[in-house]
Amino acid sequence: PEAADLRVLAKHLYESYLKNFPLTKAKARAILSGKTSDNAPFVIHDMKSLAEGEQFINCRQLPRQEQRRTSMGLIQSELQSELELRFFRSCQSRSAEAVSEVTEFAKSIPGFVNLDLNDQVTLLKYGMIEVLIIMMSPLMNKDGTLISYGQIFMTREFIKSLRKPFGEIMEPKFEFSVKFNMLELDDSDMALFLAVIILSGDRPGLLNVKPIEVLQENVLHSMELHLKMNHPDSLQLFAKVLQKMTDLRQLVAHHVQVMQLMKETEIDMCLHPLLQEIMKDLY
Amino acid sequence: KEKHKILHRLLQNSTSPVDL
Repeated sequence: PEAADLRVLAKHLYESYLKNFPLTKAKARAILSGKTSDNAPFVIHDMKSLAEGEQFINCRQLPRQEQRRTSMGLIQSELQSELELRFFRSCQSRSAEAVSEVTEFAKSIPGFVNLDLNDQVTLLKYGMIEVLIIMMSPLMNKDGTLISYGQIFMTREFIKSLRKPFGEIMEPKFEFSVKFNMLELDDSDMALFLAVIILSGDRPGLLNVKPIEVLQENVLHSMELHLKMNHPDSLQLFAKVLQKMTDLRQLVAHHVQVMQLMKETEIDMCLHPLLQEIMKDLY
Repeated sequence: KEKHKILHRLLQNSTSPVDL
């Protein structure tokens, strides 16, 4: 009966994952390998294709006037600089949306909403960037990443070429993702791993750690069983997945550093209020 | 609580807000 309960939990989290996240790993890998009936993604590999593809990027928060400013005869470098900033803002918009998706997913983890509300906030605040990095991995390969719900493929070289510190944000995530993708987790495994990350009892400032650890322990058992059944030939997969949590903490530290640098150097940039809440006093 | 206003709101709303 206990194993049955753990299987029910795995199924529940997988269903919630499918319900809350618009682009699954299965779909992303199909797009990346060209095995989908949908149109191939629009490829952004330089400033010209970014300018052309900008209309496809999910940017519903940008006011129209701002978009029109590009045609006002600015010199080339200013145009480019504005294009980069606009692109960065649309990334922020999508990230804020993803934060709300992750929050809904967290709320669906059995027992999560019964935790102290302040602890729920702390778990989301400290786990969010880690979760988003894991969710980004299936969209990436060594050459680039899908964005805008899989409609656009942006090359790694192009992202790297953006002016500092924009060009530095993604490179460590690519390095991580290429290795993480080698574990070949599927969407059902990912759902469990995300729940494990969210339920980390060692986040700074938690008021009541015990109930969080109890919940995490249960999801860990469920993940261990699920990985054994889902990947019978992959040795030590459970341990290998858990080891990735150490890399995630380093990635977050780097991310915070770059964002800090951006705050200092990019006077025109204002961070989305929800992302500000998450980044503020984070380590 | 004020510091994490939107997160609080997201946690307490039954559906994701559309104002993101």
